[in-house]
Amino acid sequence: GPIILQSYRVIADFEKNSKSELAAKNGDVVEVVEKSENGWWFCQLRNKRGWMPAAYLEPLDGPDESEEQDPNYEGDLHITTKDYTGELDDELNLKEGENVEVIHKLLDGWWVVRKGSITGYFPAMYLQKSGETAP
Amino acid sequence: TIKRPPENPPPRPPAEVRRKQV
Repeated sequence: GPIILQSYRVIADFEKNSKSELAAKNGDVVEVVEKSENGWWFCQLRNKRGWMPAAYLEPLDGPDESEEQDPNYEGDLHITTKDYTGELDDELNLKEGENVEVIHKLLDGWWVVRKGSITGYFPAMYLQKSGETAP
Repeated sequence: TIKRPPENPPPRPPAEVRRKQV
């Protein structure tokens, strides 16, 4: 049978920065084809397709629908796969190969991680579960 | 076929959304 895609409302203008991204305006309604854990969702808007940041989308059925996981305060061990320098105050600066504990895996691809006594946001894209090899 | 996602992390939530979450 037909595949029913979930509809999401775009909550802020998004301009694309690479060819694979999909630009959309505040108020547009897109259909989500695939959700990547790193916060990029593959969407279609009219006759166009491309990746959009999950943070710019909210379910059309209402903001109550939550797919968000609960935080895990014990921490889930991960290793950083790339150097990253935070751009906002609440982000962590980490080098490649550092061990961190993931506290909260947020759908927007910015996970709450703990390094020693410091906690902040870090891109899920640059994290890999400890003990697993890169895909 | 699904294309590969962009190589950079997605942008943080728009400023107006971050304020709402606080």
